[in-house]
Amino acid sequence: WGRIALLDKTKEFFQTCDVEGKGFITRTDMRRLHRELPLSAEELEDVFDSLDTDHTGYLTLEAFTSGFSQFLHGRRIS
Amino acid sequence: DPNMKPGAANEGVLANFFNSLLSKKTGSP
Repeated sequence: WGRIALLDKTKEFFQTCDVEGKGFITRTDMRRLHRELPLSAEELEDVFDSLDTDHTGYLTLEAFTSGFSQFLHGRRIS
Repeated sequence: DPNMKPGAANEGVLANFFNSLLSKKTGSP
């Protein structure tokens, strides 16, 4: 996984959440994902809160990327 | 719980979320 591949993947995930292509993800968008992912709407809200570190109420691609890279570092992928 | 640290408590949920996205979207990372 190079940095470019990581960015591509992050964008892909972001677009999965941002189905309307708004450029940001809202709490509602996140809750909707429970149909596609094996997580409850409540868990997805927790995910949203964890990523929305500035408590703005929406997630930008940067916030999403930062959360994803932190997750990958936690997993220590080599 | 006001003493609960947000973020730290949600680490497992975040990992679950990203793992799900990874397995949903990628055949071979």
